[in-house]
Amino acid sequence: DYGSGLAYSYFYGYLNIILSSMGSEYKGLQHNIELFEAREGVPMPIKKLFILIPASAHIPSDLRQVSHDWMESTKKVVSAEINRAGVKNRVYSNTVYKIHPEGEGSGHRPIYVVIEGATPMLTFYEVSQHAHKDSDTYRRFTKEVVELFYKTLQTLLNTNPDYQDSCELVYYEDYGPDGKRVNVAEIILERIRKLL
Amino acid sequence: DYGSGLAYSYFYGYLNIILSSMGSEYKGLQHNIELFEAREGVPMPIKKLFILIPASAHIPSDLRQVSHDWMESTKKVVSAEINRAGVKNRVYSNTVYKIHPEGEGSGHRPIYVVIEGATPMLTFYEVSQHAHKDSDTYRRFTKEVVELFYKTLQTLLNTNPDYQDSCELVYYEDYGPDGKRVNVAEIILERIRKLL
Ligand SMILES: Nc1nc(=O)c2ncn([C@@H]3O[C@@H]4COP(=O)(O)O[C@H]5[C@@H](O)[C@H](n6cnc7c(N)ncnc76)O[C@@H]5COP(=O)(O)O[C@@H]3[C@@H]4O)c2[nH]1
Repeated sequence: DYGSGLAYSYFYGYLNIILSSMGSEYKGLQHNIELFEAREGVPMPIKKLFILIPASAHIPSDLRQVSHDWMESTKKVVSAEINRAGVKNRVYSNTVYKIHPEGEGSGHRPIYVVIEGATPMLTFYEVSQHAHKDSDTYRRFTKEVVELFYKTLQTLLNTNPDYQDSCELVYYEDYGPDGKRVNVAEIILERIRKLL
Repeated sequence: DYGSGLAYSYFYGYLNIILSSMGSEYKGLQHNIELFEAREGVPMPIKKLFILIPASAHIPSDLRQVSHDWMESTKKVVSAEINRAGVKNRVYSNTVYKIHPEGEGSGHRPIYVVIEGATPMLTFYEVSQHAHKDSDTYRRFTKEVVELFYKTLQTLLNTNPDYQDSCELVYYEDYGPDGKRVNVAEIILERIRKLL
């Protein structure tokens, strides 16, 4: 229930704002991706927002940290600037990451994607780490909350025709069967191959 | 429960970021208010963030709309710019409003405050307005959710010594006993008088 509530507020309080062209003078994320690709002259094979949803709910501040250094941030794109609940010109931006398949210096041509973590999950993780009357419950049910967030968000995107092809949700386990941290860049590249 | 969950995520995912001096090069909201007062030469008698929590959960995009035109937005202050869950340099800003006591042209000297609506409430309101399996329940329990949000948030602020005097929560009924819309500017001025 808490997981689905977070998905609703993420969908209506964020995705609904940045994906559509209601972002005031900004025509929304998809438009921005096309402009970025043209202006910067870089390949952006999948023009969707990749949203990372790790089972642990923990996302670092820079995604490079979970990519074995295959990924680095480049520039930001402003997807919307709107008046929201009295805050004037609230800025909503996204980051374009450059991915070096097999790592920098491997000789593979880099590709560019707009990718970020699902912030409500990080906030939930932080809430569960602090001491308050519900934190034990939050920590014990982290996996369930994340799963329900993911499933609810997927349903919301699928049942909204405008957004059906705008986001790629990437749910993943933080550790592989070998007990090592997964490489998020590798997961993204695999997803891109499936989509092409 | 949903109301208290929203309060926790608002506290850890937003207030904790803008109120403290962890806002990267920005020293946080209180510092910003002092700078603004000095630089703009305007009176800011209460150097706290006023957070509106209307019982209906509905907050307009511009607070002028609920102030009988006593209030108008002036400039924004950037309280933090941090890397969050992979989004680099995510901007958190607040708006300084100018209040004309008794309305513009009344001859009273205007005062300036940083004020905004509690965004999770607006997002909750929007979620409850859309058709999905839980929306009837959301609409029916709006008042309870808002009350629990308010009480939980007040407790979080009171039990955190760094933030005790940083925010002024303003919970109010949207309509007065005369059935007319309340004037939020009047409510704020009344609160300021109590604090001085
Ligand atoms: N007034 C205000 N100004 C802000 O800059 C701001 N940023 C967050 N919040 C509120 O704090 C709480 C925690 O935020 P979190 O980032 O975990 O969830 C956010 C986050 O996952 C996503 N989101 C919103 N704005 C952005 C953004 N600019 N970039 C990325 N994600 C965003 O959508 C969720 C709901 O947003 P809001 O419904 O606007 O209210 C949030 C929320 O209640 C804000 N409130």
